[in-house]
Amino acid sequence: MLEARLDTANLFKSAVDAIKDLVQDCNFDCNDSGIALQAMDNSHVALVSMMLKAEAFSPFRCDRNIALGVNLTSLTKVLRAAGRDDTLTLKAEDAPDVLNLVFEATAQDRISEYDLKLMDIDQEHLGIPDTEYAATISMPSAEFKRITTDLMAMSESVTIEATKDGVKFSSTGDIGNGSITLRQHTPVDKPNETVEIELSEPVALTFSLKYLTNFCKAQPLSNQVKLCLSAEVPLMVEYGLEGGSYLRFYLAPKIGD
Amino acid sequence: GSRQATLGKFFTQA
Repeated sequence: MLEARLDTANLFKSAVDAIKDLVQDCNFDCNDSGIALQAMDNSHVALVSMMLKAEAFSPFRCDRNIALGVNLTSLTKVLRAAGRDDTLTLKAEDAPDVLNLVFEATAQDRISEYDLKLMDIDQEHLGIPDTEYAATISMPSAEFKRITTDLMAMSESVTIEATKDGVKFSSTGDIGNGSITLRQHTPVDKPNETVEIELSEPVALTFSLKYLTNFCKAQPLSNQVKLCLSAEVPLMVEYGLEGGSYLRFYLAPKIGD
Repeated sequence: GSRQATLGKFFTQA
């Protein structure tokens, strides 16, 4: 059986919130190392890969592999009943029909309990090759959100260009064009505002802004976001969570004719 | 013009 308790429901609420508009039905794959999820959007252009390691929970118990087939819209309805600071416990039997969720507000001695019906989901699982990326950019997640939102007003797509001088986001549309350039920036007193560019070779790729703005719904999960790029491979956008847990998005590039 | 690639082109089915 699975039993996994989080000190605050916040993490799980925010993670589900971040992916629910991209993927609808998906399996939460539980085993002794934690709870993982991999799902593609309907158009097979974007992929979500989430890993909540066992260490993120206290306690965490899962004796065998359990796949929880969940409709995220339904899960969102249940999670709406959880206070952000409630403790959240997920429980399931070995061959479960339901996922049991318990929210506890210890200060109020209030316990709420829900059973969410599960479904059988036959999901394609993709092997993601280990990639040595040409450029890895770490930047404030709020800044990335602002850039994608601002450029969305100009165009459907953005070209991300990483060079030794910095990273440039540029868009060209019907009304004109726009760009934002960030240079490496490491303020000692404000680590959350750090912009770091690791570059083995310059790279420029074009992506759909519709998907990138969608990924930015994960912004509340982490102050920093990591963008990993290599020529002609999918972009990886990573929101790192405590203890090595993460929420990653992969996005296939737009390719010139 | 550019066209949107899909992930199947890059990732293999596990």
